[in-house]
Amino acid sequence: VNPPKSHDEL
Amino acid sequence: MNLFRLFGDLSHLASIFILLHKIYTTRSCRGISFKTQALYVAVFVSRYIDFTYISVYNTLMKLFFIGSSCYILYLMRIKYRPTHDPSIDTFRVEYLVGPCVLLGLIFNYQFTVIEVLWSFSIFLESVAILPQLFMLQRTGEAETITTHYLAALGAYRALYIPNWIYRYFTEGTVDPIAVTAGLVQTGLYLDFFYVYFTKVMQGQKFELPA
Repeated sequence: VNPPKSHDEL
Repeated sequence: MNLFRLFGDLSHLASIFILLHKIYTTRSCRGISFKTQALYVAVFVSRYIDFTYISVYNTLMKLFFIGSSCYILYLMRIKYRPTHDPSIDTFRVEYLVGPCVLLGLIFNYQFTVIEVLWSFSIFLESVAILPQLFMLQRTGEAETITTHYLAALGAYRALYIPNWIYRYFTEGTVDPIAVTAGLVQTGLYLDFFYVYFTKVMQGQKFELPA
C-alpha cells in the first residue's frame, strides 16, 4: 500500500 | 471525498460553532481549556501553511479552522478573559509539544520543513485535547454544552477511521502517520464518550465518579 500523494485531509 | 470524511469534517465544523455558542450564550469560557485551544491554533497553522491546492472545499475549511481557532483565543484571552480560571488549566503543554517535535522529526514522509511540520501537527493534534480532558477530570463535571462540543470534536476523529478503511479499499492508499495518530486521538476520547453516552444522552449532568 502507498501513502496518499498529497495531504488532502483536514 | 466520502461520506465518513464529509460527516467527520461537518462534525468538526459543528464543534467550533457549539463552542462559540457556549461562549456567547453563557458569556463565559468557564470549563474550556485555553491550553487546548492554543494547541489547536498551533496544529492548524503548522499543518495548513502548506499551500498546495487541493480543492475549494479544502481551502475554505483550512481558512475557517485557522480563523476560528485564533478568534476563540481572542475571546478567551481578551473579551472574556475574567471568566477563564488558569489555576485549573494546569496541564504542562511542554510535555506534549516536545515529544511531538521529536516524533515529527523522526516520522515524516520527506525530511522537508513543510512535511516535518505536517507530521508534527498530526501528532500534536492527537494529544491536543489532553489539557481539556485533564481539566474535566480535575473539576469532575462539565456544562452540558461543553460536553456536546467535546462529543462533536471526538466524533470528527472517530469518523476519520471508517474514512481511512474506505480509502484503503477504494484507492489502495494508507497514511500510516495519520492513522496511528488518529487512533490514539480517538482512543483518548473513549472514557469521555462512555460518560457522555451513559449520562448526558440520558438527560443527566456530566459528572465523573468521585
